Amino acid sequence: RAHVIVIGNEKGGSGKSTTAMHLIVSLMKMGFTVGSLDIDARQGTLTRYIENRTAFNAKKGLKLPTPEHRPIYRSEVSDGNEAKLDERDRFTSALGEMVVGCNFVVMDCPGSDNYLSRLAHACADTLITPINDSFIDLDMLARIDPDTLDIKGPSIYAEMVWDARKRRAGIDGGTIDWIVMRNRLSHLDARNKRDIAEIVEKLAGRIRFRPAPGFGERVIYRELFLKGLTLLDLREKGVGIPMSMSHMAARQEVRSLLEVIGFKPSDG
Amino acid sequence: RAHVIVIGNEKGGSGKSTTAMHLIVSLMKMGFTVGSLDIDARQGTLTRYIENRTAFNAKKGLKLPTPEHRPIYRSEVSDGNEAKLDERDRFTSALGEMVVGCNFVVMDCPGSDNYLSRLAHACADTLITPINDSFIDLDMLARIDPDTLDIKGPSIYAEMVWDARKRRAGIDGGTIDWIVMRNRLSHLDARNKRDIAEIVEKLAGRIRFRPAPGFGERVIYRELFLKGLTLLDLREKGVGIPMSMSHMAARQEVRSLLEVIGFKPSDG
Ligand SMILES: Nc1ncnc2c1ncn2[C@@H]1O[C@H](COP(=O)(O)OP(=O)(O)OP(=O)(O)O)[C@@H](O)[C@H]1O
Ligand SMILES: Nc1ncnc2c1ncn2[C@@H]1O[C@H](COP(=O)(O)OP(=O)(O)OP(=O)(O)O)[C@@H](O)[C@H]1O
Ligand SMILES: [Mg+2]
Ligand SMILES: [Mg+2]
Repeated sequence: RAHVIVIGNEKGGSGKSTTAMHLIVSLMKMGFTVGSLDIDARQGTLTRYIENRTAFNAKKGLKLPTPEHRPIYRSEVSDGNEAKLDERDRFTSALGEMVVGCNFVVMDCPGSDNYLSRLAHACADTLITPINDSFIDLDMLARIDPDTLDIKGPSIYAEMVWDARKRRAGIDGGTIDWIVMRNRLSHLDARNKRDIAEIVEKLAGRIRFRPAPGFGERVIYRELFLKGLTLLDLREKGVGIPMSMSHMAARQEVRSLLEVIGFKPSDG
Repeated sequence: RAHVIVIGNEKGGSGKSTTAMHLIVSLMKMGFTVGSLDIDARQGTLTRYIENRTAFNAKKGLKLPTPEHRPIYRSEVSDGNEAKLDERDRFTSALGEMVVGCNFVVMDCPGSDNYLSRLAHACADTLITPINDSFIDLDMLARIDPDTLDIKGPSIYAEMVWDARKRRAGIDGGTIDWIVMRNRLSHLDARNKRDIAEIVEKLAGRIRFRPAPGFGERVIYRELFLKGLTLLDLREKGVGIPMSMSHMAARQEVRSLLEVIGFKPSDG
């Protein structure tokens, strides 16, 4: 059955949808069949990204690969328990179809806590959590001492992942491989960067995740959204956008993430 | 009664909590009494920022001004309609106390759509929406043509603000002054920056907001969170953090935002 990769972080704007799209395109380029679920369907970033890609293919007569994609909307039912049953049915049936037909299923979660997001987390084989290089983003993972930078205790998203791991173990005895990657890294700010790196390293042992090197702040990660493209598509004929030094560096960042997930360098 | 400033954007991580804190501290430095409501209480960034400030004051024996602050949690009631009544009661009573005692009330909203956030938006005199310099963030305001960069139509957050304006007019005939500010602006990426600026300018006329110059990507906006400080506190004795060129530039960015909101340069 398909390997499920969930992109999650209750903190907003940490790069979940961006990471999800780049991962999806990478997997397809490696020759895998990929299914994707947009768990943040109202905002719909991933759904729009893929619609834009389909439109680009049509306009240019291209065949850039696209995943089998389904948005999962929140229920509009007013009774809280009925709403959860409705959401669980639609989620389970969409996922059920994909796990048989695809090698990988990638799920993009919202930057907020809700029942659908918790369902998705409890199904993860791999959970990837991008974070901004910031004490504000770290505040969702742990409370930090302002003077020593010591970890004072886990915070709400770390607790949510803890719950998801218990539920996953309860479902089928499975475990969640949790990877935390720093995103939008600046080339400057040496001291803040060192502080964050130090905290992430301590935290990795405490709340059990593996840190990944992460992505730099690069306009190439966001300027191609309207065309549904990623930097990984730039070598395809017909795409018509030139490569640059920043593109090469970004390509290597994506490869490094794939290696941390478990792919061999030759795959990427 | 107090002037209500709501910081809102359904898109995550656009800088709402960061902007809210810097605005609150600026207003207090101008001598105004400020109340603040954390409408994103589970995530609690603003609430934690203020708790960190109170702890810093206690530890250093300082008296840096703090707002009268209340987090407003989402209801845990399972019936959807009962939950809304519960949220509305708590929100209205917290706001009611603040509007009489304070000159300004600042509300920090979540990066997702919910009933409390919509209530807050419908009470705004001024609505400030920070956005990342990105087509992904713009996608929440409008659908954009990938080739011409023309506005094809409003998107979900613009529609949410439209609703809030109708509700506000219905409540007391009031209007919402909507300001959109670009955040985390890079010094590079000239073409993407120009494209975004061009779209924002067109959009301002279409969905009726005033663009503000916005904040650059600067570590000073985020490195002081654990101490509850902002760059505006750095000149206070006892704070012990030196000023720099980036700090001076950031101070000017905050002043420019205040001017767009309606304060005279001499106030800031
Ligand atoms: N490495 C990067 N370099 C440059 N820009 C980036 C990078 N990663 C993300 N961005 C930009 O940062 C913003 C937030 O990214 P994204 O929308 O992927 O985050 P998210 O976690 O999915 O947000 P939400 O919580 O709202 O779902 C977007 O404007 C995106 O284009
Ligand atoms: N101008 C800036 N310069 C540098 N970092 C910034 C700036 N503005 C925001 N940040 C950082 O970007 C991230 C998102 O900012 P913030 O938490 O204020 O956004 P938000 O809109 O409140 O997010 P959410 O939707 O999760 O509530 C944080 O890590 C913050 O420290
Ligand atoms: Mg997203
Ligand atoms: Mg916030």
